[in-house]
Amino acid sequence: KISDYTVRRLSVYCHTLEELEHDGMDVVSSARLAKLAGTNPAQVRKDLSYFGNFGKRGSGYPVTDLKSRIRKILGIDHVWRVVLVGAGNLGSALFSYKDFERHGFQIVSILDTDPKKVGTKWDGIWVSSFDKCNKVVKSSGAEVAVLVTPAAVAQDAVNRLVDAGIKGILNFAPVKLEAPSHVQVRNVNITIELEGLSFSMKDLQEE
Amino acid sequence: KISDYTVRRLSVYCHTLEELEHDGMDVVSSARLAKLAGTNPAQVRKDLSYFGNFGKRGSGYPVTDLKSRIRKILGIDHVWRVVLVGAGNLGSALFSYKDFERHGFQIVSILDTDPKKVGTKWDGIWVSSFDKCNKVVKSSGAEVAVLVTPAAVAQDAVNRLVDAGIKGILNFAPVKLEAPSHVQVRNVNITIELEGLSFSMKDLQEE
Ligand SMILES: NC(=O)c1ccc[n+]([C@@H]2O[C@H](COP(=O)([O-])OP(=O)(O)OC[C@H]3O[C@@H](n4cnc5c(N)ncnc54)[C@H](O)[C@@H]3O)[C@@H](O)[C@H]2O)c1
Ligand SMILES: NC(=O)c1ccc[n+]([C@@H]2O[C@H](COP(=O)([O-])OP(=O)(O)OC[C@H]3O[C@@H](n4cnc5c(N)ncnc54)[C@H](O)[C@@H]3O)[C@@H](O)[C@H]2O)c1
Repeated sequence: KISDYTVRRLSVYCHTLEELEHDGMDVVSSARLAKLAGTNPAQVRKDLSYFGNFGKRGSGYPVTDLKSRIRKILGIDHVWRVVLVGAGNLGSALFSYKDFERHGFQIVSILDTDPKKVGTKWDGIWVSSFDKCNKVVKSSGAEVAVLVTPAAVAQDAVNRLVDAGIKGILNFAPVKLEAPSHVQVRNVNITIELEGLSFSMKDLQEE
Repeated sequence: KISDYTVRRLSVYCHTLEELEHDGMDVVSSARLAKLAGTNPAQVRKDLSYFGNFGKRGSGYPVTDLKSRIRKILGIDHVWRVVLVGAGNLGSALFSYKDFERHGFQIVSILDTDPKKVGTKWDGIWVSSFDKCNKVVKSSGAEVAVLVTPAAVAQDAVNRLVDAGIKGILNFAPVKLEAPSHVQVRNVNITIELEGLSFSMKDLQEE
């Protein structure tokens, strides 16, 4: 089984290759790709070896080709239709973040329980009542949910989303969620990013 | 140099140990810690070996002791004073997220340029004008900045924050930032979390 840490590196390689492609680079060495991605060349070669032969033969990786192959490995060569559950602060920020769409994630519906929000329109998409979860998920064709509700209602929301046919949930609510084995739940905690920053700042202070 | 991926695993070990401690566990095996953290026992032992001897001697790790040692390694045994730069949607969501304070990150000041926001108070903390960046950073003792401004103004904000003495920046704006070598900039991209979810969902579809 491929660990989540390996998958995260693949994402970083992919984003790095996009930037190199944007800068007009045709070929990149594993050494350069590793340095830009914060790892080492042996790790790059090992990560890629799980997925086949990316033949370097001493001349480096073709940037566009490697990017496309990693996108396929990550499953982002497919456009995932996303339902945003919770139209609050975090929901608003994620809704208007353009990078999602560039990587194959399109928000197609929004759900909330607040009567002041339900019935408003965000950039052409209605904010629907969570009561209509089943109908909205099915009619919008959503496969993935981004869950940005308060923790207290998150498990109930997950149960309703699973019943409606959602297959994957990106959860921000600070609570452990239960879901059947055929549904993938991935938890996000921004605190981990601050801890990474703390580590690198502490290093600096000690030098 | 310790890679960012290793540091991220340390964070996950730390959060896992907090949950075990909360559940009343005194000791945990490297096998169980690895499984809960999404990695393998050899990786746990290797990650910890960079930082000294965490002597398992076949009886497992003492939960509270290992947690405290990892907190010290991450530098979160110290309370980091944080200035929030940008009082918009993402800023609001991060401001009210209680998990930051539980891991040693306290938001002590808020900066924005919008006259409708400047002068308001969030939970006892004034939203100050970014024009007063230098004065506010110094008087609030902020060491770290969380940057949630539009991309177009982010580099200027970084320059002003560095002049004010900020040593670390957690950047959410989708732009590459330049900073002197004594200032740590860490970029966050939630898209990577969605890509991780995509990978695990794709796996499922192919089984
Ligand atoms: N994981 C992280 O790093 C991180 C960071 C910040 C915030 N959070 C969490 O994200 C969540 C959202 O934060 P926020 O600042 O946007 O909160 P918010 O209060 O601004 O928004 C929550 C929204 O959920 C809606 N809601 C309530 N019950 C609902 C239900 N049953 N179904 C659908 N929608 C419902 C509310 O009406 C509101 O619009 C919180 O749980 C918060 O703790 C996580
Ligand atoms: N990295 C990610 O995963 C991710 C996810 C969502 C949003 N974002 C990014 O985060 C940023 C904030 O998003 P948002 O939805 O909160 O936007 P927003 O428009 O709601 O908030 C931006 C805030 O910044 C303030 N501002 C503008 N110029 C400023 C300056 N010079 N100094 C201080 N404050 C200033 C605005 O007045 C506003 O209050 C954007 O750059 C967005 O692209 C990143």
